[in-house]
Amino acid sequence: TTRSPRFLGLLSSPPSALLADSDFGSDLVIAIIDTGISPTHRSFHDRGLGPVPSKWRGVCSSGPGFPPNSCNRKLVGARFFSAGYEATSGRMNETAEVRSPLDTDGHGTHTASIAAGRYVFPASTLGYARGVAAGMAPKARLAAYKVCWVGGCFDSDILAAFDAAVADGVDVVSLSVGGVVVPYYLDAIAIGAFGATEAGIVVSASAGNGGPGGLTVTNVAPWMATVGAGSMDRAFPANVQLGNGQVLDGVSVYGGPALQSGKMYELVYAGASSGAASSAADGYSASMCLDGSLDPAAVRGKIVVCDRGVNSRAAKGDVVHRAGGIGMVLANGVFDGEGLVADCHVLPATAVGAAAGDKLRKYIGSSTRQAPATGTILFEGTHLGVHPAPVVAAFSARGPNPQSPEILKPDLIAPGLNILAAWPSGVGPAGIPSDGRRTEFNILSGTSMACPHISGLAALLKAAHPTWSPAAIKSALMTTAYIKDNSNGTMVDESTGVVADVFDFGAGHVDPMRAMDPGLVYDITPVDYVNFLCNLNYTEQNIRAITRRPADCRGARRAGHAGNLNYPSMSATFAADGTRATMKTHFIRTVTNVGGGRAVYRATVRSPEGCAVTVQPRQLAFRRDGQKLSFTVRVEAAAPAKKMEPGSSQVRSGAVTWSDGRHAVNTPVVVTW
Amino acid sequence: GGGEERTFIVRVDADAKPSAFPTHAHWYEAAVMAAEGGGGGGEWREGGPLIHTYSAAFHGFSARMSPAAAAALAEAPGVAAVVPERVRQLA
Repeated sequence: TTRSPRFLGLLSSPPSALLADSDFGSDLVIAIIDTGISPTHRSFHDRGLGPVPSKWRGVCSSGPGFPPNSCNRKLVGARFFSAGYEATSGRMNETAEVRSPLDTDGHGTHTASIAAGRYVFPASTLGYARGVAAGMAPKARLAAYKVCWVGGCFDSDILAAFDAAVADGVDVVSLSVGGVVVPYYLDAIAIGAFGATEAGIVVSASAGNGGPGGLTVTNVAPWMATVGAGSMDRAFPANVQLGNGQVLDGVSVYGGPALQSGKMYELVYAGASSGAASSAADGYSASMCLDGSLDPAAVRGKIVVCDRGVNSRAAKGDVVHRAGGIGMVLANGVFDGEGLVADCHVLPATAVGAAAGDKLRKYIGSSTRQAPATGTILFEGTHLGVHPAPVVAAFSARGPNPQSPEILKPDLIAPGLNILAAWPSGVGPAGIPSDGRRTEFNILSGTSMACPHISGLAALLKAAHPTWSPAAIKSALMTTAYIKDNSNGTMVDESTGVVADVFDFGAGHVDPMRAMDPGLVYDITPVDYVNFLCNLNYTEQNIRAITRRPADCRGARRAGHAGNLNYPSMSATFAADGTRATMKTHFIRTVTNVGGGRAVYRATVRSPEGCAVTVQPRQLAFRRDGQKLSFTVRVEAAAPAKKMEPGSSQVRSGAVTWSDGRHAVNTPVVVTW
Repeated sequence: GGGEERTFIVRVDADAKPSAFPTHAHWYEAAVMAAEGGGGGGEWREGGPLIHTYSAAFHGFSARMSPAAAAALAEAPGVAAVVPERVRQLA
């Protein structure tokens, strides 16, 4: 957040229209359902804020480390919900966690300040990412709902938080947790989110960190905004220089004493490497640098190469440190690809991609006692203006939507890689118990960090456009998103370095300034969602489990298919069984004019490869603001030349864009065979 | 079968509360106890069987019960859904 407001175009002098028109979100309350909050952090001061919005009905629960006066005009409410956790896991260990809204983990403080942290200067993490830290909606109010504990985040507590948030009068719910994907009527988060949406609350949720594999996206209900993660134009290079002259790209935010300048250290691979001189120990555990797996005699004074996986990245550094290693290189495996995350390691350490990891292991494997492998780590600090950016983070969960492929997920991406944000004073930046360092800000990565960016931006939009529904706000964010990076190419996938697609970035990367004035929006009512669920062939009972509405599906099913939900993207799925030469479908959409008055929009179509996409009518003439007009999109797809193998798929994407010369309303069209 | 107790989230039609119960919580408690074994078979817990009650995002409650009791509860009048709890992780 020392970079993301600028990267998103929010910073300007005078303040951007979005911030000015929304008064920085000052009348809005954002609920952060997470690990609680550190109320005394500078990011949550209330200087210069007006009175708490009169609609606010919440409370400030107190408890250990969280006195009754912890709330203020910024942090307007705080609650904690542990009954579900304790019903399953037994009474909590109150020496390890506290029965209050206080954040003893750090995650909730971090996400809260991304959404709505105040301007704080100077801000940095161990000297990295120095600047002014600011949340997306710096004057929006925060309400913390602590539901995540050492044992996880339990549905019954999450629902209690949703219930309280709706009753308290929040405007946006930010939920950076996820899990398995199940049918919507069995998904407590989807059920809670539906109730919140029905109450006019925007629900923004993390897509999950299960990428880069397909079908990994979570929190996929269409009434939620599902947010993936991208990079910014900022990097923290920490390259590995090898004794053979090679330099391998790495990243790190290690901030302690550096390695000796100009000195080359012996390199050792922690895993088994039979025949090589430099193997620290044998076995899988050692390769991962799991606790207790390293032989101190083999690693003392050396830079240890650890494979990524199983334990946390920072914990590996701690294991190496305790075994006497002087540094660490964390190497991706083939399944990790080239995705890198900068961590606050407890010793000089860096992370390298899979290709560099292979080179490193080969180099070490070819060494001898007489000619050992050597290297060092060159920490370069903070680089700005990096190209290309944004890049889709390797870990960001990917579509298609496992529950309803008719709805493209994730919806969009936002900054989620190497994000500096507030951090509690009682927790070390590496997030491991042995880390005694203290930092006011920490740099973390995850769709957890992307989600509150959208939550804060949604608050700004809602403040500027109070009559817009949650679906309209989501539509504005999606139809104005971009897919080109700062090198003017289509965004690339960090894990492979090749061009990313709609299952990676959804509608694209958020562009808040354009979202402020989208021209047209796709609006959705609760009844539309009922029809959508009917078209998923849910039973009436299943639909009532989500919507508390009696569902008469006869009309809905006559009206078409699940893809006819008035969603800001269109996804067609065809079974390529070899029996038909072409396949057809159509989508009906209705757009609402929010551009201010008379306008004529014309459609341009970029058809997915191998498909013919037509729009009817090709022109929409609006006479007034708020007017709704409908159009039909027909998709005709040639069957793949060869019959496809069972279980395989082919994806092509295009877009329908409506433009009046001032606005461009982009709607992705995805075809999957 | 009976199986080990776990947490279930129960969604109800709020309007279906029998007038004999002064509050929704009374209704929920009685429904869980009845499902557990005829009004007294469930394990007694301090504070009753309910973990949370919900009334704003939706109407219902969460409670620990056996899968058999949950199945019985799903058939009870006014109950719209019984959903097994899942544990989520930070992203």
